[in-house]
Amino acid sequence: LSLDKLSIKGFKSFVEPTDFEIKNGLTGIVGPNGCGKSNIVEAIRFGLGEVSAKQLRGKEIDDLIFNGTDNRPSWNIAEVGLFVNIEGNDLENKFESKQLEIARKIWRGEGTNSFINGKEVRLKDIQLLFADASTSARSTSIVSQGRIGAITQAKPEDRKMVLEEAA
Amino acid sequence: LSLDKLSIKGFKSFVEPTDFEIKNGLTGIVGPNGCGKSNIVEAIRFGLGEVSAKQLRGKEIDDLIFNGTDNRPSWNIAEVGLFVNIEGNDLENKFESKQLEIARKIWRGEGTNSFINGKEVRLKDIQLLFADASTSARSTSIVSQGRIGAITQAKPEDRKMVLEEAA
Amino acid sequence: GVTRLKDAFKIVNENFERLFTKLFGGGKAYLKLIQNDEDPLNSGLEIFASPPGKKMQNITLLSGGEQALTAISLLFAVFMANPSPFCILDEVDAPLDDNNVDRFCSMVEEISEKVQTKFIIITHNRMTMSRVDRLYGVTMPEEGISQIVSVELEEAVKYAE
Amino acid sequence: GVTRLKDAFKIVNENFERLFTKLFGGGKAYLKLIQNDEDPLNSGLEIFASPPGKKMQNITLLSGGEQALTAISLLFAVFMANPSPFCILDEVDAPLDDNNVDRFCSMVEEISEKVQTKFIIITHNRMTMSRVDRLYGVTMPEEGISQIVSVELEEAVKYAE
Ligand SMILES: Nc1ncnc2c1ncn2[C@@H]1O[C@H](COP(=O)(O)OP(=O)(O)OP(=O)(O)O)[C@@H](O)[C@H]1O
Ligand SMILES: Nc1ncnc2c1ncn2[C@@H]1O[C@H](COP(=O)(O)OP(=O)(O)OP(=O)(O)O)[C@@H](O)[C@H]1O
Ligand SMILES: [Mg+2]
Ligand SMILES: [Mg+2]
Repeated sequence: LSLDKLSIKGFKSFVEPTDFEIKNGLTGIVGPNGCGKSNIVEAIRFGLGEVSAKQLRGKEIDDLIFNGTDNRPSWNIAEVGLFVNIEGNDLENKFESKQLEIARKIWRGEGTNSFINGKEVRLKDIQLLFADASTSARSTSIVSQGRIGAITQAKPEDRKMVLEEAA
Repeated sequence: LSLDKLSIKGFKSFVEPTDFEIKNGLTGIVGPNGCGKSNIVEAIRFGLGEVSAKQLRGKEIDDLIFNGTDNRPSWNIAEVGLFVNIEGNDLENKFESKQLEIARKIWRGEGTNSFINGKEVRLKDIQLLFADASTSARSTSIVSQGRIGAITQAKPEDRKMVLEEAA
Repeated sequence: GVTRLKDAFKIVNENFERLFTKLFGGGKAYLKLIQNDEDPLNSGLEIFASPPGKKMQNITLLSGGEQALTAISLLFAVFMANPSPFCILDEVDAPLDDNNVDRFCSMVEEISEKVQTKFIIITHNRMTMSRVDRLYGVTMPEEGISQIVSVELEEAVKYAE
Repeated sequence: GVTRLKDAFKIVNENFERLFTKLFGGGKAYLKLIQNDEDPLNSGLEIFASPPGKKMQNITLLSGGEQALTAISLLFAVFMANPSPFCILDEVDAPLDDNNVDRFCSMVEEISEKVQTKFIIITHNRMTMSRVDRLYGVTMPEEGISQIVSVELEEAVKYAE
């Protein structure tokens, strides 16, 4: 399984449709304070099935929808798409396709819905898809800003999930 | 009131007697990771009357005493001294002196004791001395490493102490 | 009790609005005192902030650098209300980009000229190192044993990020 | 249940010891599984670490940079036990000095060669910017609206600290 592309529209500060190719090797992201770098990480987490707005720095899920600026009105829909290559993976037989397009949408005041290759599914289906491949939204392989010290500062019993991920 | 000098001996990684002059204007402190920069800030906090080892990254107060290295044995005493100039301050009449030497010692397994100008006093006396001058050990004018975001991430009711300091 | 707190709030809030706009080069911010009517002394403090061009939102949505800059504005707002003889900042510039480090340094320089305060600034940032009056390096000539030595800028930038 | 956890612990601990010594250029570290006898699946994980030349102490006494480096060792120890197809790191190099940033980058390069993993690294650090395969800049040509553009190194270092 490999993550090939992220597409965002109306998610936090990314109001214009934006595609972000994820290539092999090391990709660096730079930019001034507040330009939207961490928002990209949160869009990926959201696409992987994150349910809690708090984990994405919001108070409620609508906080993730573009909220407007001095010159633009706020939006009512946010969309995140993840293009995943499953060639050679057991999932290829299950979905009879080499690629999956995972999509999640947020409708202001009405909640979210989820899609795999255009077909509406439960959010749980997306979460299960990624849980098997040890790439869940809360995997230790995604370290949010300021959270690197969390593992060493946590209590011993809270660190156990680290092992479960390795198992 | 002005803080003129810090002297440390046997406190954390400062095993050799060390004097640090605190001059007017802006003083920068630099150095590689783990060399002892933040330990200096904690020595100052300890001198101002900090009681909790946890606030100084220790589990217990003895964690603040030099614990040895591969080549040196651990020590049993830690000493921190703060040289304070009180010329022209109401304290000058009270202590009949232009300068105060505040000292605190930690004796491994036996606790701490406190001194002002060589005379043993209660820890409370040191804490009161600095509380009046809005320079207490937990004053917002000392920002420990990684704590700058604490004020914005705290709950509203926890931020109230900020106002008390300004009053 | 309560009047003192209200007076302090007024001064801190005025300072905060001014210092925020200065540090961000625009935008606006303010504080709100949430009074608990049963127990007025137990009120809370809400922070509202919007960087230039952005909508006023919950401060948890601000970026890491924006949160640090907002916190620094509040810290200095309190400080200017009741200046302490010293101010110690341990790597508060770590999350900031160059533009914001520049504005942060300018503010510290300005405050230090206004009030007779001694600043101690621990930093890994080259720009901040070049803006202080003197530099001390902490080294470990013997592993595990700290020593403080005075250093020049050329030497200090070795420890920069 | 329990055997799986024990096997995972063994691999992660071996990785952790090796990666810690590599990242710190010496020293030693290990993990301890604290078993809760009534409920074996609910055990905890203790971390012991000592940088080169220093005594083994409680990890809360480590410095900001040393804690970050210890955490990165643990993170990669888990990662190597069960590699994920991607790894996203948001400014984990912020507390590190130049020597440690260099060792961090070398480790990421090595891991990325060994396993087919895509790394996304958000950074303000010039050295890290110079060690990645490609750079993207996020900008706000209109205030409050983000855009992603591909950038060269000379352009990227403008955003460095
Ligand atoms: N729902 C939303 N609508 C519009 N803008 C939003 C929304 N949520 C967050 N933002 C904006 O996104 C910005 C934060 O972006 P982000 O945290 O990604 O910055 P960053 O590039 O990581 O910066 P830093 O280098 O400081 O960490 C904030 O300024 C905030 O105003
Ligand atoms: N009681 C003690 N005895 C000996 N050494 C100690 C003691 N307590 C802490 N130390 C050592 O002090 C070091 C931490 O120092 P400090 O936190 O001041 O580093 P720093 O210069 O701030 O580094 P950074 O740039 O990473 O923040 C640790 O490596 C730790 O081993
Ligand atoms: Mg960020
Ligand atoms: Mg430090």
